[in-house]
Amino acid sequence: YSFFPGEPRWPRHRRDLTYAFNPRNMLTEEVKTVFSRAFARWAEVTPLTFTRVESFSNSDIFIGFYSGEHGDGEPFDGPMRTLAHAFSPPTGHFHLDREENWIISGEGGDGVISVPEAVDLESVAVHEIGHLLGLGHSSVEGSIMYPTIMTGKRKVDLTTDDVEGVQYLYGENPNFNGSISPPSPSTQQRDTGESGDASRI
Amino acid sequence: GFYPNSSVVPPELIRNATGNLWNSFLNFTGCHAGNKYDGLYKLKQYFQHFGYIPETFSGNFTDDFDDILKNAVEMYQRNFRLNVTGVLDELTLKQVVIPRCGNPDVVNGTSTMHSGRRTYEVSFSGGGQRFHAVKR
Repeated sequence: YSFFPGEPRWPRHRRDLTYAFNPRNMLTEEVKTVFSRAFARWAEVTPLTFTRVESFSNSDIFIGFYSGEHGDGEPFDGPMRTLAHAFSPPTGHFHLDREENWIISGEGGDGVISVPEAVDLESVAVHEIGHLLGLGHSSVEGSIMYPTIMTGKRKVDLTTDDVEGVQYLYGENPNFNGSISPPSPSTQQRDTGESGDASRI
Repeated sequence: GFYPNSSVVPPELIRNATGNLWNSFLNFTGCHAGNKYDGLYKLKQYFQHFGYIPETFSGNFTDDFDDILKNAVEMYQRNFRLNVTGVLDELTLKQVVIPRCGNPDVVNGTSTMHSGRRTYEVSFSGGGQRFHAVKR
């Protein structure tokens, strides 16, 4: 795992975070639910909480879908290629490319999605929330913070690498009693990396 | 657009993944330092976007496979656990074209991804006994 330079994190007095969606996107409840599932995965292993609010101007985290140049000097590039980006704490900006074909896959963990030329929205959301919390990219291929995601794939379960990184910044969730299941052979093969075998939570 | 997993994205809206610009990078398979290749400057722009070539090299890139690009390729291969050859081999370019997060892998010239088993030297100096711990 890695961090942004200086290891920025949300300050102690701001651990109960709010998030809101750009009202111009007019997102459906179904899309918004994907993000609440993604936030819940990080909340499970940290003392952080995430609450959705309607006011886009007063929240801690701002989520929006944009095309091309959208004001931060990092223009999106159309289908595939760059999918999304997010800023280090305590900025809270989370931008996704609205020109992607986003798949709103159902509940559940890692797997495959039905359309190879599309991208699983929850997988990208879990990754970008890692950035919003202060994580950089990881070289452990099976980890959430690995920079690339194969189209047609769903990768939402936090691995040991992700959890170690985020708990280095915020500590553990006092109520978390999750066990780290031994990785299935395919997962183990995929996750083995320098920091040892990452396992999925 | 947003589509439920079980559905089929309307064919007219499927933007063919093979048609995206990055796939043209596969044409550089086998390219190596010392030569010049048409369009190689676009790959340099890609590596700069993700931090492998410092912003100080802004401006017009050439099509020369120079040391700037070779160093970027080697750091990329290290980060993605590929053979570090500095050559644009097939595995490297197949990794390059995969859709990804827009955040850079390298910040201020420091590659954070390959920190891998990064050690921290922590020393508690002060009145009491001097502790020196290494966190891996």
